[in-house]
Amino acid sequence: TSQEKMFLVFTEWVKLLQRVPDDDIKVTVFIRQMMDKGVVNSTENVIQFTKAAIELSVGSFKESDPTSEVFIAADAFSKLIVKLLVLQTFTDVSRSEYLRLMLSVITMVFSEDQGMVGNSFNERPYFRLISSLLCQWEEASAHSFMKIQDQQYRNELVEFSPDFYNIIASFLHAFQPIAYPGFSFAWITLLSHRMFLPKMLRLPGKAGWSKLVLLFTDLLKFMAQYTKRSDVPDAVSVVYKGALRVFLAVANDAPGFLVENHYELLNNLPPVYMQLRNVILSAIPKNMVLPNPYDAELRIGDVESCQHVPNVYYDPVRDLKNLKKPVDNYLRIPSASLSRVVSTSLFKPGSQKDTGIGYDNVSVDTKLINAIVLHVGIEAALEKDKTTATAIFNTKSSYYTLLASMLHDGNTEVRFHVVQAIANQLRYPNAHTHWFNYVLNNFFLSEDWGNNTAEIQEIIVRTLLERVVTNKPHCWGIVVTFTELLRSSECSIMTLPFVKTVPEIEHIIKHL
Amino acid sequence: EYSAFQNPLFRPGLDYWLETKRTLLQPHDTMPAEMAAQLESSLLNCPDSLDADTPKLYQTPLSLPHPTSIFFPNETIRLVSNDPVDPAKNHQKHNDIYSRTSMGRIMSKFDLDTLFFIFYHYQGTYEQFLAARELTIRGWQFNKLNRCWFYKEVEKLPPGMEQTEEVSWRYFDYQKSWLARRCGADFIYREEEFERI
Amino acid sequence: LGIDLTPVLHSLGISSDANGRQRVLDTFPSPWVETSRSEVEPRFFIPE
Repeated sequence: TSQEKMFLVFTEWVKLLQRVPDDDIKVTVFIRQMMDKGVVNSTENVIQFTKAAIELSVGSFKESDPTSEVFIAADAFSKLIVKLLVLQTFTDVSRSEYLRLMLSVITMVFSEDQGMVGNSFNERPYFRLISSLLCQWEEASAHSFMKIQDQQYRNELVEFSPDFYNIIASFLHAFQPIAYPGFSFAWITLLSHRMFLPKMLRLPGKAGWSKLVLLFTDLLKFMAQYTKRSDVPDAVSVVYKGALRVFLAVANDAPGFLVENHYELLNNLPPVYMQLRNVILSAIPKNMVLPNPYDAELRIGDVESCQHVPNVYYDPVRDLKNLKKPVDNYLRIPSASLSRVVSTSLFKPGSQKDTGIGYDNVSVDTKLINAIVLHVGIEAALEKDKTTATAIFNTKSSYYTLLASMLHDGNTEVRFHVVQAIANQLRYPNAHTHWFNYVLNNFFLSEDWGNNTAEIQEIIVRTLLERVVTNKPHCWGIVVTFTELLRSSECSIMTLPFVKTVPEIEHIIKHL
Repeated sequence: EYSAFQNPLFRPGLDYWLETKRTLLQPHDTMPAEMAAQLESSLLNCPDSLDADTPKLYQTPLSLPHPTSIFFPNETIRLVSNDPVDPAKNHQKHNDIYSRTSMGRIMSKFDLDTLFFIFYHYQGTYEQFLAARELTIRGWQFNKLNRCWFYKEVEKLPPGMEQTEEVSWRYFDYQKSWLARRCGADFIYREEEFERI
Repeated sequence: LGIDLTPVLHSLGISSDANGRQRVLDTFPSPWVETSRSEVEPRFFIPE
């Protein structure tokens, strides 16, 4: 049958690669013959051949003696994919479509293998295929495809390389743990693969960042979905440990990625993972030196880098949806009716799962609150650059009063999430941290809350406290703000009722 | 109506693929037993660093694998020592990604002879790359034309001489004597002949 | 409350002093310590 012919061709390929180095002319001749003899000259044949190759690669893994080289066929297959991408000229289909076609066929075989009930699915051969594909592509593309003589050809391949990584990323997005639980651990290992993650972080023009954020949010969503306050399945806690190490490595190698994408990442991170949240929010731009946040002489306004507006990669205004106009109109010309529109839109029908400290679900739209708060902060910082600092550092400014009205008109839950959203912006010294520090300090000391004052103060103290009692790292902006509150002469935290009624809290505050 | 759905080659994989989209659109609120079992099996089969290593399909039989005692570790030795950063090691390659790998560390302990052996006998391998990196760190330069490694010797002259230092060049003769030899007086250093590693 | 991250950073080869900051992702063996039992060959390039 034609399938058996495909099996035969692939088997010959595997044997050849074990006998000659892959830059041997015989390898190129083999590919040439595959093209001339019609093995891969039509979509139908490419599908058939790819199906045969992946089935043989997985089959040989399952049948091999575990101590032998179980991945030879998978490695040969990944080498073949790279050779077909590099050696062929693409006219009627593009390289991207060709790669997508082969990966789609692999996806079908993979989905059946993974999805069949009672199947002894093993993720390793599929992992190895993609891992080797990444390694072989790295080798082929090193130094802008230096090994390719033809200049025009090299340019074509150099231009295709970012697409290669983004196509791999989009298939990884399809293979995410919620969709393919049997592939979860292989998936996390591929996401953090040394030939993938550093590449996606450093593609020119941040060309890999969108897909990378998508993959990280897939991981966080999986953890969020299956983390309950009451119990966390062992496998999920192992996933968490892996995620923590990967985020620490990213914070070390490419802090800018976390600095610019904190908004989207936090939108999907369950707040119960307090330390991981702090890791993401504590990322600081490379080579930035932080002034000591405990320094009593420190005046946040004097810190030079507080003049700089941090770059936010994904603009939260896109998440405001139909609230964009009311919010922007209010910022321009404040009015009670507009602020009421905002305050009444914060609730979500039914309750959403959101595992936090002390709660399992929320009835407010936390993503919308995060978006409004950060958007107001971004607009405030722009306003300051356009006009003066007093335009935003005053409690009569529309930026301040909009957030204050959300607290004033909101219920306890709304207040809690608004303060959390503000606290998420208290990071390294930058214009947002500076302004939100001002906002939170004034919220704490404000007289305008009436009999909600105690509750709002308690929420502020709780939000800051839970972020500093967690093991390090702690966010510079959180520490500075909390230190200022602790030292505040206008209102001694120690005298507040909610501190005195809980001895442990009183003890911690006194210690701090 | 998509042609893929009519294509028998995509069956039954397509159905399973669609099934995964369902769980994406409506994730299970609590993890069903079957999913927990899949997650467990994924944890058990979790790929390790050997699975993630670079594929080696064709190994040139450099040195026939001589029998070693079964007690020898069959994985590379892990030189995990966090010795403080040696201030003398200020070569910019001392901060590159290879400087903390065991292989990188082991190479820094080899003498020139061994590095030259690895460089000329392990063509195209990671070991050859590391040997070249170590030779570069030690000040040697690779000439692309005659494929020899050269070393510039700068000798401080005692004060009072008209020159303060005397420069002489040596090269490693890998073809005949397998020794470092002094270059003839006619040797002229041309930068473009040397590889920028 | 999270955990003391010092051993985790140590296992990643991340030195706490900022200036010693060396990239770790290029030689990242695996997300877990338990599955990082051998080093992995990083990318490298050999000129023609």
